[in-house]
Amino acid sequence: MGRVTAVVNQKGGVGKTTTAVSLAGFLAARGVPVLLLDADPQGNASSGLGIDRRALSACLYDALAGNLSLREVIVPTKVDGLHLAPATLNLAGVEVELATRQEGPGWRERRLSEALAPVRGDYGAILIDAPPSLGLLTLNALVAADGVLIPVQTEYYALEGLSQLLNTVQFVQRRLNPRLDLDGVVLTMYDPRTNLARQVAAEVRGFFGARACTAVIPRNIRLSEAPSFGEPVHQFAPDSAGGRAYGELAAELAERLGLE
Amino acid sequence: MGRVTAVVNQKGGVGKTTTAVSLAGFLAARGVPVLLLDADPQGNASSGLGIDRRALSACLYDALAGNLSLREVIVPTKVDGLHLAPATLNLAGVEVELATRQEGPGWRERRLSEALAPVRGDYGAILIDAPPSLGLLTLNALVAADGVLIPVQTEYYALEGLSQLLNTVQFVQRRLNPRLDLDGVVLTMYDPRTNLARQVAAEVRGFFGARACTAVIPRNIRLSEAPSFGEPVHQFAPDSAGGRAYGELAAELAERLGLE
Ligand SMILES: Nc1ncnc2c1ncn2[C@@H]1O[C@H](COP(=O)(O)OP(=O)(O)OP(=O)(O)O)[C@@H](O)[C@H]1O
Ligand SMILES: Nc1ncnc2c1ncn2[C@@H]1O[C@H](COP(=O)(O)OP(=O)(O)OP(=O)(O)O)[C@@H](O)[C@H]1O
Ligand SMILES: [Mg+2]
Ligand SMILES: [Mg+2]
Repeated sequence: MGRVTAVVNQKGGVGKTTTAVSLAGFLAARGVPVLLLDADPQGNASSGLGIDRRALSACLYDALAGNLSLREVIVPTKVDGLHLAPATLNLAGVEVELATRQEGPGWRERRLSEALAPVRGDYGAILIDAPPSLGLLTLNALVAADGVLIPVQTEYYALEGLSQLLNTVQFVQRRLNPRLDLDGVVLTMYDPRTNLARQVAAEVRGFFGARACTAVIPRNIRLSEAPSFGEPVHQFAPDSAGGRAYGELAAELAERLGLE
Repeated sequence: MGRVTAVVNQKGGVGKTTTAVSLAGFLAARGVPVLLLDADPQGNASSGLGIDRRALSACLYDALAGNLSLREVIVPTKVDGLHLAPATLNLAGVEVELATRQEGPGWRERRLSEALAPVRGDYGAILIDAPPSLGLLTLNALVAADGVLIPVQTEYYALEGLSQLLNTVQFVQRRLNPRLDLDGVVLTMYDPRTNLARQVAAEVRGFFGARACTAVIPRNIRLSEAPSFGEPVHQFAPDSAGGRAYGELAAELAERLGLE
């Protein structure tokens, strides 16, 4: 059964998409069958994998709204063993679409979990890239997930939002998904030359202890260049500092979470 | 009458808050009475100005929900001439709160514009820091605004979202706020040493022409350190590369928009 990991942080630009796409690539390269769900209407994970969103006739929206099964939405990517449920702009309409349905409490938050159930057995790992908010799409990701991976940019503003995020995770654990675990907190865009980055890293490690991933992702230009070539970093620049760090993170999580 | 500028981009982490807070500081230092509205539930603009959000008894949410007038929510800051309507976590609840009210079309999107009307005359410039989404809070900012300022990080993913953002601006101009203008597009976190940054900058200038601001904001550690001291950059590090660039931007916009 594929383990589902949601990559979540409402703070914008902290490396959620870069982490989801990079991990998906490295896990697929290790032979793990991977499904990546692009749950962000911006669709960065989709374009980061070279998918032309204008050419798509269906996306994750259709599976959440119940128009299609998730299997009908899933597309292959340039990476062997890595499948994607892409996002288009339609996805931005899902909150309004689901809000109009008269259903019981928790129904809207479970759409993704329900859509995912028939395909979970086809994959070893399922990753969800969430948008920068704690709205319905992110709640769907947390309800569908076995664990949450939190990228934390080593910046002052990024620390601020963590308690709000943890409160939301606890709310979901209590009310909607008791099995939700914290898979890890990964430091991103780390520049060891700056005091600020070292201070934030120390605070995160102090607060999260063993749940702070050993692998730390440095700021590295190759990571921001890769999406313009539509390739994950394990293909675009595996030996770059950014590539090696995500390779280490993939190995660390595969072992800790038993992803095969 | 204070000109209202909304700082908007649904892409996360592109420098919306840093731009709103830095501009607000420099404009106040030039003698323009400034009001900054923190319309992001993350509340980064509030903490970037040294406000302890836990100590607040009211915030922008109360003005949008109609519990208080905006005047009752506004607080002074450490900067002379700079006032703030702060955000707390309550603000995340505004979409649900307003959605439950049975009102006509466009009513929800005009809450901020209506709340702002009685105080607009007290300020020379009013800036709105928007969250990383195109949801109700951002729509409120666009409906209340005379112009929109778009920070664009010089990265691949940041280019992707621009057409979606411009579509939303056009929608608002046609249906909700015909006076909404494009005040400018400002390049942020620019590192001239990288090809990617130069390519993105060239594309943005090619597309926006004269509306691309002359001032370009470089990547500069002082800008990310300033919020941890609760000070805008004109106080924290006015002579830094980031400080000087935002000073130039403030001068350019004050002249172009006639902010006094
Ligand atoms: N370690 C890194 N080094 C350098 N650049 C990075 C790194 N990680 C991500 N980036 C770049 O920084 C920007 C933000 O990263 P990304 O888009 O992955 O964040 P996000 O959290 O998914 O953003 P959003 O909140 O908009 O979804 C992107 O342009 C990306 O290419
Ligand atoms: N020019 C710059 N140089 C270096 N760091 C910067 C610069 N501008 C912003 N930052 C830092 O980058 C991060 C993102 O900036 P900021 O929070 O202002 O973006 P935002 O668009 O408001 O994010 P969000 O989408 O979460 O609201 C912050 O930690 C900020 O301190
Ligand atoms: Mg993203
Ligand atoms: Mg912000």
